[in-house]
Order: sequence, then structure tokens, then C-alpha cells
Amino acid sequence: LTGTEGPAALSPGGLSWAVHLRSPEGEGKEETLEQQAEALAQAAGLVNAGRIGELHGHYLFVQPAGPKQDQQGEAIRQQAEAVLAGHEAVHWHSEQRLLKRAKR
Amino acid sequence: SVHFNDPKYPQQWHLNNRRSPGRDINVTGVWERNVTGRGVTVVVVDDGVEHTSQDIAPNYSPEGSYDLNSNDPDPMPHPDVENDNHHGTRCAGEIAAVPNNSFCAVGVAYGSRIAGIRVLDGPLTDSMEAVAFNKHYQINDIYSCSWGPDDDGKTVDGPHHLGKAALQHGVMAGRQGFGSIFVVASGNGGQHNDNCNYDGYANSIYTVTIGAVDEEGRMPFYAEECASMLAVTFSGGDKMLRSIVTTDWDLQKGTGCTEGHTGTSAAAPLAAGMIALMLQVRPCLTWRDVQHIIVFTATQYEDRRADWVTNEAGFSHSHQHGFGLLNAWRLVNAAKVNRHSRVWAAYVECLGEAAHASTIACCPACLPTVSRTDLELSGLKTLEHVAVTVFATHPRRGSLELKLFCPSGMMSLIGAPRSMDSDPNGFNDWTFSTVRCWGESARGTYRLVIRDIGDEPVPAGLLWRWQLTLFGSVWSAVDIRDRQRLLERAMSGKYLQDGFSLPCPPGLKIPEEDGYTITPNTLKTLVLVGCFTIFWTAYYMLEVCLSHQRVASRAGGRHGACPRPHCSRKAREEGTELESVPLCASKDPGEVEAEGGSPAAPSNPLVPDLLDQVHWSPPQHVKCAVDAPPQHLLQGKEQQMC
Repeated sequence: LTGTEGPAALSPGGLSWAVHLRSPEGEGKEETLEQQAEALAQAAGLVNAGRIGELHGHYLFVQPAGPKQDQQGEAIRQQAEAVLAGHEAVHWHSEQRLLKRAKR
Repeated sequence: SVHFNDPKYPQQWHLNNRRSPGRDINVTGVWERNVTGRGVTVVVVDDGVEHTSQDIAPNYSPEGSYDLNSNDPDPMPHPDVENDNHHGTRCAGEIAAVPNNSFCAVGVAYGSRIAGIRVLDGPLTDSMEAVAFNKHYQINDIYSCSWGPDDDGKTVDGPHHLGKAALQHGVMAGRQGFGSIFVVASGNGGQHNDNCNYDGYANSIYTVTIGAVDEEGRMPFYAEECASMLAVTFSGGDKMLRSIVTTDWDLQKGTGCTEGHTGTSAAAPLAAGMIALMLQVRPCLTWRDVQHIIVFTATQYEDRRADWVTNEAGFSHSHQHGFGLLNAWRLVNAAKVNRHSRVWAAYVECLGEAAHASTIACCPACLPTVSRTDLELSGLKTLEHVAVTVFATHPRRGSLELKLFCPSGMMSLIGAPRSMDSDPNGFNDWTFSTVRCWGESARGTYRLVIRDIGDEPVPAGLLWRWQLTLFGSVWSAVDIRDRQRLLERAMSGKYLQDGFSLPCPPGLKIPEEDGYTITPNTLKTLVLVGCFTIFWTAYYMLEVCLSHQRVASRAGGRHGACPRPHCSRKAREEGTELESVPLCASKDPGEVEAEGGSPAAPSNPLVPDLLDQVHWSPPQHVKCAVDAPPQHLLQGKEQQMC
């Protein structure tokens, strides 16, 4: 992540979503995307943790840090899903799950 | 003629096998010609790299490194309770351990630079994988990944959406547009009857999938078979056979050196090291060139159990060994003369819809025919990877067997039955791939044969849809044969010796996202330092102003708002004078002490002397003038004084 905090640091054990935004037209596309990502994350009740590596238009939104309860988590999930699914600028989104990887 | 003083080098049989000559990677001749990976950076994506190790430090690349688990630039492994985070360091040592340092061992590409991305020591998500695969991708040339989904014989997993996108982006934009090289280990699930075609990293067309063979050239007990395997190289076998000797961490139980590195984990870094040697002699090899050269140069060898089959283009492939053993000499010599002129082409044939779902047992064969007209648009002539995406339901996934037949009749077991896989969901658009038809004509009829080998009385599997995707080049069969001959002619080594070199395009300038991030600890330190500076500045200003006020009140206001501080005897006594002199006066404090014997400001000779110099040049002893920009000194008297 290019932001100042990684997903683990921002939201340890919290929820996070990868979001692919549709690329806007014209100049200053990157700035527009950044602004759009900020606004969208805010609308979804999440924090924009920055662009995902080198993937243009892909951002990670994370649950804000702080004490949480399961019920709150579910409410955050529902709100985030509803906002992300309904927003026209969102090309694709996916809640981030833990992957199981083994050394060989 | 290659000798090193590293104590374990004689035991590194994979580099120079004296007990069984020929059963090594054939690298010493390449080293003798000064091909050691110089100018190439290999990054180990793993649980960290102990870069302070004597064997790693001189070749370590901090620029290519990162810690995604702690989100800082240092990939140093963290000790854990299982003493298990030595994995990345071992892999790094295989690639780039420094020779002739009287310590441990030697790396395959000991002249290359080695970086580490720590990502396996904590929670891992798709987005983190995506970041790892493109991290510093204009610095790192080769990504060595000795890990993957569980090899338990029942997992079907691989890179998810972002990981796939990052792999694709890496081969398109990484390494100045020549494409990042992703080397992956094929898996250790042999004992669980696993197959690497159920591992999406191994299946990916963007990766170099490397399997292991033991010192005798046989598939070890732990290794997996698959149709997507490109080649094999050496690793440990059973207990009677030697493992790989390499650098180790020296934390916890580590000694800095190990003789026990094994598994496909140990094979993949050797391949990464050999590719580094290739890139030294020809830095502009594209990711596809690297795959092609591996296919063209890997050597088939006698192993009846391997079930070698030679395809229509003359390449021998085995599900156990891919196209054969990697050979550093052959790889480097081929790289030296390789011209990359192939356009990459893809053709997608979509087949089947949900409305036509068919019972697998009733519809064993699906027969799409790809004609010349179909291929005209893409220009595709000969095959490289053939991918089949399947959406099928079955109450016991492991009972399914999928075979793909290319037009030549070449069979690939793309989906091997797995006794331990009892998943009831089948395949949800899983993509299998094969490289066994490499170089063959793309035209003709493809057959996908699915069998239900389960014991269930009523076959219940349904094939909902499947899709055939052909990847290849515009080369004709004749071009392939010409290329084979060209590369074989280079195997004498004459092009390595002659100082021969083909022109290399410079590559693209692709900006990289500024990867440096400020960690919370660094941020806190900066804030503390900032606060301290502000506090000290305020204190200092207060001190100066107070002393000035005292001087002004004593002088009776004769010098306006800015009396000269050294006029104040009290200030001198209090020790504040030295601090205030550089701000307003032009004299060195020492000079002030010597020349300004009198505390009386109005008669101080320094002030008029300085102010009267219109064409002033800073004398050596004038501290203020040296520190300040010259134009400041030419401003008005008021400013000069303050």
C-alpha cells in the first residue's frame, strides 16, 4: 500500500475492501481518482488506505481503527457493501479475506 | 577452475556434483566466463531475509526490499515460536550467497543483488499479494516465490482478483516493460496425491512453474505432477539423499548455514538464480523469452517413470518433470543469441452455456474446432499455454478427471483425480492450463474429456460451461524449428567467449509509485523532534528578546529597537552573548571579545565599519556574513543590524 499505514496497522483484524474505480476522462485522472476514492470511502464509513501497489484505480478501504463489536462489524459490512455496490464509479469491489499460504 | 574458500561449497552438489558428475545445474562454466548475475536483482517474496548475514549483506538490495507484514522497508525476519522464519533467508542464500568470504556457501547467481519482501509472517490478503508482486518492480527483475496454497490434496486456490491483476501488470510494466519474471514452486503435496494444476500460481501463464528432482533425477516423494510445469531442478529427496546446502539465518536455532534445505521451495530459487544469469548476458529478454528459452533448453533425461511424450513441435514433456532439467550453461548460451520478435497472441473460444449443462458422464467429450479463419484476427499460429476454464458441479470434486487433447493428439492431464478432495461444490470457473502443446499448431480440434471416476451409483456431475483460451505466437512451425537450430548452435559457448552481443532496446521509462512510507514509529520520532525544536526556538527567542530589552533599557533607548547584544555586560556575564551574536552582529564572538573590549555600544567600531562597506565582501572572520546570503548584507542599515 502506498499510504502511510498498511491494512494490518490501520485496522488490526478489521474489515477491508478492495475497490476498483472506473477511470475518469481527461487530465488529472489520478487526482480525480484519489478524490473519488476518499469521498467513496467516507460515504461507505471506511478509511481509504491508499492505492493497492501499482494497480491503477485500485484502492483499499479499511474499517476505522477503534474498539468494535461483532454487531458493529456487521453493520459496517452492510453499509459498506450497500454503498460500494450502488456507486456508479465502482467497477469492482471485494471484501478482503485472509488467504492461506504455505511455505514449500 | 572454479574454487571458493566457502567451507560448505564442496557440499553444494547442486552446483558442482563431484560424486555423480552431471547431476548438477552445470553452472561452473558460466561462472568461468564471468556470468554471475551481475546487474540483476532477484527478490525473494517470503517470510523475510536476514540481510545482515555475511553471505547476503554484500549483495543485499535495500532498494528492492520491503516488509509488508510490518509495513516498513526492512524485511528482516522476526523470530517465531516454531523457529520457522528462516525460509526466505535460505532461498536468498541459494540465489546470491557471496563467494570467497570463508562463510557457508555460494549462490547460483552470486554476482546478483538480492532483495526481500516479507509477506508470509502474518495475515495475508489478496491486496497484500498484489502489492508484493509489483513491489519495486523497476528494481527487482525476478520474483522468487517458494510458497503457495496448501498442498493438502484438497485445496483449489491461487491468486485472487488482485493477485492475478498484479501478475499481469508485472509482466506488462515491470522491468522497464520487458516484464517481471515470476518463478513459483510447484508444490509439496505429493504425499497427498496433490497436483499443481489445482494451484493457480502454477497454472498462471505469467509464472515460471518449477518442480523438483532429487540428486538421482527422480521425482521426490513430496513433489507434484502437473501439465503446467515448465521445468525442474534439483532439491532434496528422501533421507538417503542429499539436500541443498545454503545460507541460513542465525537467529534462534540457526547457525547461519544449513545442509537441510529441501522441497520445491529449494528448487524455485535455483531457477530464479539461473534466470538471473540469463538476464546478465541479455537484459532485454522479455518474460516470454525466458519461458521460451526454458522450453527450448531444458533437457529430457532417462527416467522411465516420468512418462515423457514428445509433441508435434519436437519438445518432450512429462507431467513429472515439465520439459526437463534446467541447465545453466544451456540457458545462458541460448539467452545470449535470443532475438525477441514474437508477438503474443491469444484466442478465446467460448463454449457451452448454462442452458446446455450436460451430465459429465453422458458427455465425455467436447469438441471445439479452431480454424485458420478463427485465428486470423489474432495472428496466432503456434501454441504456448493452453488454458481451459471450467464451471462444473459435482458432489465430490476429487472424483473428476479432466484431460485436454490438443489438435495434434497431445494429451494433458489438466485435472487429476484427488482422493482427498471431497469438496461438494465442483469447479467455479477454475482455469487449468497446460504447456505440453508448446510450439504445436494452434489450428484443429481440441477435445476436453471429463470422467467421473467416483464410486457413486448415479453420476451427478454437471458441466455448465467451459472456455478454451489459446496463448501463443505468430511463429510458424518452421520458425520454431529455425529457433531450435539457432539455439543449439550457440551451445558450444562460442558466443559467450567472443564478446558477441546483440543490440538491446533500452526499455520503457515506467514511473513507480513512491513506495516509501513513513512508519508510525518514525512519524512519532519526527513529531517529537519537531516539538523539541519548536520549544527550543521559542525559548531561544524569548531569551534573546529579554536580554535585548534589558540592554535597551540600560542604554536609554539610544539605539532603537535593536541594541547590539555584546554591548550588554550583563548578557556577557549571563552567557547569552555568544548565542545572540551571530543573529545581529557581524563579528565572531571571539573577535567581539577581543576587539569590543568596551561594553558601550554607541562607540563600537564594528557597526559603522560594516555598514559603511558598500561593496562589501565577507571577511573570513565574519560569521554572520558567511552564513547569510550575500544580498542580505547589501540591504539597508536597519536590516543589517537586525
